[in-house]
Order: sequence, then C-alpha cells, then structure tokens
Amino acid sequence: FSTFPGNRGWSKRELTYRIINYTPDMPRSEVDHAIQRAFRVWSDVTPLTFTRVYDVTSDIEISFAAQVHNDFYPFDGPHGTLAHAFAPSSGIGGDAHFDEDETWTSGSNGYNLFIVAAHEFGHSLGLLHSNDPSALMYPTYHYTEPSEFRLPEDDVNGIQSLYGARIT
Amino acid sequence: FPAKAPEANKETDAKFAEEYLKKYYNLQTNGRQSRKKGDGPLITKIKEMQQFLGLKVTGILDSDTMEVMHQPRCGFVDAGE
Repeated sequence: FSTFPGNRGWSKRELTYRIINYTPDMPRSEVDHAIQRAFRVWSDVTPLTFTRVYDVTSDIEISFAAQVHNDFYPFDGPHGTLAHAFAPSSGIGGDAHFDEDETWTSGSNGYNLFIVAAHEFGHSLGLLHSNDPSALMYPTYHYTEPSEFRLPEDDVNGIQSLYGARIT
Repeated sequence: FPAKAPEANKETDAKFAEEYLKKYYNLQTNGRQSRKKGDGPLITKIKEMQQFLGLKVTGILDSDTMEVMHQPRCGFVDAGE
C-alpha cells in the first residue's frame, strides 16, 4: 500500500458525506446502499465513522458527472477511467466523482458501484494506489461479488497505518 | 491476410501507451525519442509502470502490459505529483 506523501489523512474521526446527485443507471435506494456499504468497508477496520448529511456541505461530496465537470480531470467516456477521488483536505479534498458515461450497477452487468466506491473512498481517506494486484487499492477494476467481499490485508494495513485499528 | 498488420498494431499500441503514461504516470515528453545512451522517457515510464503493476519489467509493450493498460481503472495517477 502507499499513502499520500505528507498527508496523514483526516485529523478528525467523525466524517460526513453527501450524495449530490444520482446515476439513472440504478434505483436510488441501491446507490444509497452501495455508498453506505463502501464506507462500512473502511469503518469496520478503523475508528472512523461516516454520517450522511443532506443540506450542508460535507467532508466527502459524492457526485456522478461526465466529461468536463469542474475539476482539472475530465472523464473520458465509457470505459477507460471510471472514477476518481481527492486526498483528504478541505474543499474538494475527499470528494469522489464517478463517470456517468459508465454503466453502474449493483451486480456484475456493468461496473459495480460498491466496488468502485470502496476503492475511491480509500483515496478520500488518504490511500494511494497499491501495487498488490489483490488489493482493493490496485488501480484496475476487478469485479468481486459484493456479498463475498472482504477487505484485503494490504488495504487493512494501509488504512490502519493512518487511523489505527477499530477497538472492539 | 495482411502481411504487415503487426506493424500497424505496434504504432497504435505505442500511441495508446504514450497517452496512458501521460495520464497516469506523469510522462513528460516533447514527442521526440532520446538519442542519448540509455532508455528514453517513454521506456523508463513503461518500466516504472510495469514494476508498479506487478508485471515483468521489460520496457516493451508486450501483450501482458497492453492487457493491463486496457483494463478499466481509477483515474488517479500512480506517480507522485
């Protein structure tokens, strides 16, 4: 695993997120569930908590957009880049953007939103890409049945290097 | 069947690789290959990418390398800013 040089992640442990808009590819309830579950991947192994907010700016703003979308990293149409997220900081920091030109799904027929969101939230929390092909933070997409997903050890080690382990 | 098809593919692969490396590995090139001794910036970046992605480090755009590069991926760069 690797982390952003000079960035020790969020200084607080209670983080907020907001879903700015929805993809038409999936029912809203499925998007909500995928996002919530993707955060749980990380909160299960750290002391972090994620609370959804609706009407105020949050730490992690989540949106779907195509092509040019108000940052310096325009999306590229179907396939290629699926999503990106920003390292922890104020403003755009922590925000996650998903390419609306992809086909998002809660299954395997398209790109699984839970898998991609879990990866992007790793960036939102301070992880860079891993060079371990079995890691969630490996840069290329690999479908895993969500019900069978377990956060790989490399990612657990990475996130706990920033926030410590959850005390149960 | 075409006798020289692989040449065309190589050109396409090289162009694709250059764009990919610019996008995800911070490749900076003025479009000319270095004539100095040693690897040019493109080959150096191909090696860096192969090492990062857990591939055999050859500096050549072999089929394994091209396969990984064509996989959908996160848009975040793998090289330090």
